[in-house]
Amino acid sequence: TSQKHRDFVAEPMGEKPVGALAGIRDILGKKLADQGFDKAYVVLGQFLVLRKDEENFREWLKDTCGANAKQSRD
Amino acid sequence: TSQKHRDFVAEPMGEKPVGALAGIRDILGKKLADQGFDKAYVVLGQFLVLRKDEENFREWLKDTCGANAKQSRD
Amino acid sequence: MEEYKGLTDNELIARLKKYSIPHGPIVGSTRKLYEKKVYEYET
Repeated sequence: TSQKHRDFVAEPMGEKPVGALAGIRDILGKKLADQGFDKAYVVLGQFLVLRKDEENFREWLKDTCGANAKQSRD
Repeated sequence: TSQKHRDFVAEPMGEKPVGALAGIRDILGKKLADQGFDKAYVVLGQFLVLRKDEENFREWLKDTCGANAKQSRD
Repeated sequence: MEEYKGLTDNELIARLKKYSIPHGPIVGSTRKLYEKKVYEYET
């Protein structure tokens, strides 16, 4: 995993912004935030509601902010 | 908090069933499970997607499984 | 309540914001709740 992800999991998620998530950079982060996913925990919530199904989550991420395969994998 | 809740938070949530949540007993648990919220982590996901807003979460719980005020507070 | 089902997510969010109703993102598992909150506000 990337250094960004290691930094992210090294401490409690708390109120970290969505841009703190690995694979989510400025443009994607802004699109997610515009739709209410401005915090990392809200994105985690969506992953859990999708029953931690990676394929569904990636598809949702692509539909919601246009994340490409690598970004959603990260 | 209740003993049930203390037991729940004493260890990782993992794949615990929705009935392991304090305030959620058989009938409520069944109604939630029937709508896809069969695991505690899926209900946590819903709380996070609702941005941890307690009022919205309680209203969602009441609409989804008929939880009363005490049950949703628990 | 039927009319609210026809609203797009953005239209629904615009009403939630207009009425200052606390809300998160509109996803499958939250949409019904927010439609109800807008309906309750408008009625």
